[in-house]
Amino acid sequence: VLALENVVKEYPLTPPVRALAGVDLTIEAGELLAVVGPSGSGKSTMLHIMGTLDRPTKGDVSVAGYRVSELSDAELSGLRSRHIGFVFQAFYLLTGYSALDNVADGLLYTGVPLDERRARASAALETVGLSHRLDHVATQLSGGERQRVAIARAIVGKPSIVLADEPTGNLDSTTSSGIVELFHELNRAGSTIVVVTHDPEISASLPRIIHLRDGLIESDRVRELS
Amino acid sequence: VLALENVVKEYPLTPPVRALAGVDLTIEAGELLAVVGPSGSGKSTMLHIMGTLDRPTKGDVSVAGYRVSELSDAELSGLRSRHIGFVFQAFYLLTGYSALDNVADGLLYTGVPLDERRARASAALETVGLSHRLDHVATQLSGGERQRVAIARAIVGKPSIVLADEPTGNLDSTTSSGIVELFHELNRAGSTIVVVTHDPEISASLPRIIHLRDGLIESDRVRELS
Ligand SMILES: Nc1ncnc2c1ncn2[C@@H]1O[C@H](COP(=O)(O)OP(=O)(O)OP(=O)(O)O)[C@@H](O)[C@H]1O
Ligand SMILES: Nc1ncnc2c1ncn2[C@@H]1O[C@H](COP(=O)(O)OP(=O)(O)OP(=O)(O)O)[C@@H](O)[C@H]1O
Ligand SMILES: [Mg+2]
Ligand SMILES: [Mg+2]
Repeated sequence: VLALENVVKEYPLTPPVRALAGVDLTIEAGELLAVVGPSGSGKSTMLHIMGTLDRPTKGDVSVAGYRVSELSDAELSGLRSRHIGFVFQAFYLLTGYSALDNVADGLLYTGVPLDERRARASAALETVGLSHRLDHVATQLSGGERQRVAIARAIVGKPSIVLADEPTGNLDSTTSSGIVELFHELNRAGSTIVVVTHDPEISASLPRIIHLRDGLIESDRVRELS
Repeated sequence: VLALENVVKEYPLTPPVRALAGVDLTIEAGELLAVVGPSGSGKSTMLHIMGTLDRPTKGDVSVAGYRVSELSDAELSGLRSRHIGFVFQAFYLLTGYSALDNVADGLLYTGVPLDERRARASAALETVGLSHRLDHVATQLSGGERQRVAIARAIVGKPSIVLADEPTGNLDSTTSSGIVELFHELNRAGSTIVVVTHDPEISASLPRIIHLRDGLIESDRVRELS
């Protein structure tokens, strides 16, 4: 359902920066996996390309059966709203809006009326432990609360693909475990989930782990978990 | 060198939110300690009040021998630039500026000329492993690279007090250990260092640990470390 073939991403600085130096990766529908690697190794870049938020310099990308290079920006935007939930490393919440409306915004493309979107948003915020913060605007939330709003927004539409970029970096271990459990639940319900993470507890608990280093996949291992 | 006496911080929402519900804390010059607790428990709020970036609703704050309530905003600003280095949970880098100029900005108050500030900024960025990214602007840096720029900016002036709000949330464990080692070095050189962290490896390695829960200090323990 996600495939990268010889993907290169280069930025034209002096000297040029090769954020990805030739990545090959195939992910089947329904998988649950971790992406790990040092700071600056290309994880966010790879996740953005997988989520069609960025185009590679070279190589091919396929998402949900489509060859990304053959789609226009408008078609990619439609593909994303229907299939992909993205949790950004920097959250990107709408600053003037409440937690509830930030998450309801994740359903704008569905054509569902506002009060139904808010009802679903409220349910999503409950799953991340934020029922007591629905009406706080982004500036009235702690760092970990904002992170959880970003997670709720990404999953409220129950997308078939969830791409999460370091979703627990601002969370204590108890709250983190709740998020990992949420990802397991979504995966059991059929979603394909890719989690970029620096937390060894998380990567140790997922059935497949991809190690990135200097823009290349260093290892890609599936394991038996009891 | 830092004292909070019966500090309360309340936000006038409906119902009101008590981010801090009566905190008593004394930190001696030269200490190195961790502040831990669940997401939303008041850690950032407490750190901001300790750093004079916010005023309490009730209670007294003393920093570097001064009673904060007796200083004007201008005097507090002077106190901060002379004594305090603050690493923000959300980094707050200057977006159009390079890593080098972001860190050099941390020395603006010193009256030191630009090329000397840049030389010191370059040295500070080297200690956080970013010599290869000096001229990248904030948008050309990974999440963990931006976090390290924020750390370098906080410490470049060798402040006597370092307040770090979750400084390793976006870093892999190797890079994190480098940051912890940096804090130990600054502490050996005399700085007082308070680290808010969700990383149990970090809190376990510091000689004092304060647990916050629901805006109150639940425990405050000093331990013998070999
Ligand atoms: N401006 C505000 N108005 C209302 N409530 C606020 C405001 N700022 C923070 N809060 C609330 O105060 C509580 C404490 O916030 P704080 O940022 O100190 O938490 P924290 O311990 O740093 O959490 P995290 O680990 O998630 O960063 C949170 O529950 C938050 O929702
Ligand atoms: N617009 C850009 N121009 C130039 N270089 C960039 C740009 N964006 C990212 N980079 C560089 O590409 C490399 C990979 O960035 P990326 O954000 O993918 O890293 P990461 O693995 O997610 O790191 P982290 O764990 O710190 O979040 C980094 O070294 C970064 O400096
Ligand atoms: Mg990243
Ligand atoms: Mg915080």
